Amino acid sequence: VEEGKYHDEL
Amino acid sequence: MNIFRLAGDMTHLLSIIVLLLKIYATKSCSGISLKTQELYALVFLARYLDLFTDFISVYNTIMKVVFIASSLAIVWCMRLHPLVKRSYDKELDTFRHYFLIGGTFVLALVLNEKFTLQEILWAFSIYLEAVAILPQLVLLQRSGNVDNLTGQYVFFLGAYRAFYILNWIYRYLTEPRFTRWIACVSGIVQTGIYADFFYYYFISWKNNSKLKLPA
Repeated sequence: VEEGKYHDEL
Repeated sequence: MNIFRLAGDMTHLLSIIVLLLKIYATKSCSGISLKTQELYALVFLARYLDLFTDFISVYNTIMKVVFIASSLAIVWCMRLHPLVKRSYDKELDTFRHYFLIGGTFVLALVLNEKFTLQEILWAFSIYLEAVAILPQLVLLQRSGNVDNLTGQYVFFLGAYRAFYILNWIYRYLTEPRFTRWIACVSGIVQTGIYADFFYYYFISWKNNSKLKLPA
């Protein structure tokens, strides 16, 4: 799991 | 981004527009559960804290701000607007929503992707969203008849997470290493809770009659 942009959904 | 998630986001946005339209046009919030609205505001505030820490895209940022602002505006309207607050069905909106907040927060402490404040709050927002509609469904059942705009609001709100399920299936099939159990399972639970309401909504639409829920 890469950091930062993991939760890219609303 | 894919067509399913876009459809989901737009349906979600539409549900909020329908709700704001109802309140603005009728100067009334009768039939709307303040508790559900407060839970949704809490969901957005907990989930979108990453506005301060991460940048995903312009679309993502704008939508987050819109959701936070609109959910807080609805709560403000129902609590403080001189005309609107008079029509709030306080005696019917009795669901013990603090149990939902407590229970889902404990679940988030136990079941999260990483034991950090941001991830706990994210998981909390996912679990809380799955059950946030419960006070509204209880209120609908108690008040009996559902006016068009309230019915449409709940319908669009339920449909949006159903679109997200399609989105997750699509992403699972097209992206390497796409596994988001927390969001997917919660999303299925969330959509499932709406299914009962959808049934009565569909029956009343089919019979072209006003929506009536069983007592």
